[in-house]
Amino acid sequence: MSQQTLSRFFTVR
Amino acid sequence: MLEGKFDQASLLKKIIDSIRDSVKLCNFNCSQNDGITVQAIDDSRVLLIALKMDPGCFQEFRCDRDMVLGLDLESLGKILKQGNNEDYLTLIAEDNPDSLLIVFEDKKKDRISEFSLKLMDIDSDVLTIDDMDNDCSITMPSADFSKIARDFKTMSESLQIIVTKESVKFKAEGQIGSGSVIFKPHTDLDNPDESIKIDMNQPVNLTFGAKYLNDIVKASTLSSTITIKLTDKAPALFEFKLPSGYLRYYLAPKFED
Repeated sequence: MSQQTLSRFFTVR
Repeated sequence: MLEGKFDQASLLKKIIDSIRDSVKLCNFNCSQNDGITVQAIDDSRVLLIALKMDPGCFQEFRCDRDMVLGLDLESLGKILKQGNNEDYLTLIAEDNPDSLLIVFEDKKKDRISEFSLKLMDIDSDVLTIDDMDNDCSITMPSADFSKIARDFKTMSESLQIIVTKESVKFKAEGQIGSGSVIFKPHTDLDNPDESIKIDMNQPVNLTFGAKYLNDIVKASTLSSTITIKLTDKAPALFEFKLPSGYLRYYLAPKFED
């Protein structure tokens, strides 16, 4: 199991 | 000019206590219609905090023009400790401010305390969060969820949340062994906040870092219930309602790449 980061799911404005 | 007066200093104290272990610096965005909103991401970029203090959170609120207050939450926390929980707390900022004035007023005595907090220029990314279709939504007493997050952290670095139509199961596996707690939906008519509601479109089985969940449940002081929205292989949303507005945490899951 590896911890995902939010950048993978949300786009940076 | 910004002037926001809380009926109880404890509300802002609890909010800051709920987020300052996750993020140190953040921008408070102030506007007449939305009140004060904050979006901040922790250094590891795993946890995102979205705070919305609507004007209804305040006894009085005015904000003549939109402004951004860059705050060091550790410093703000130090100042908030100086006031009593029941005091009125007023945030005051001039247009283009370089400091934030924080005023406590004791309701019984004629005592007024004033503090000035230096503001900072904080350059932060803003993430766009689309409205997500969730596979599951759970509403449960925040104290119950808080106990699970705290207790299971002593056993494992991860907490698994497994939702079916009939139940929500929290499960931890660690070196010493494993454990699980199962909740079934129920409605408590006498104490609605004690109810457990599970809405499920699809079953989910997600794993989250126990450390982050422990930071999230610090907000349990703000609301007696928590709503958890889960979607397979996507960040979870943990929401605590404020008197008007919300404190939301988006937490990225763990999974095999």
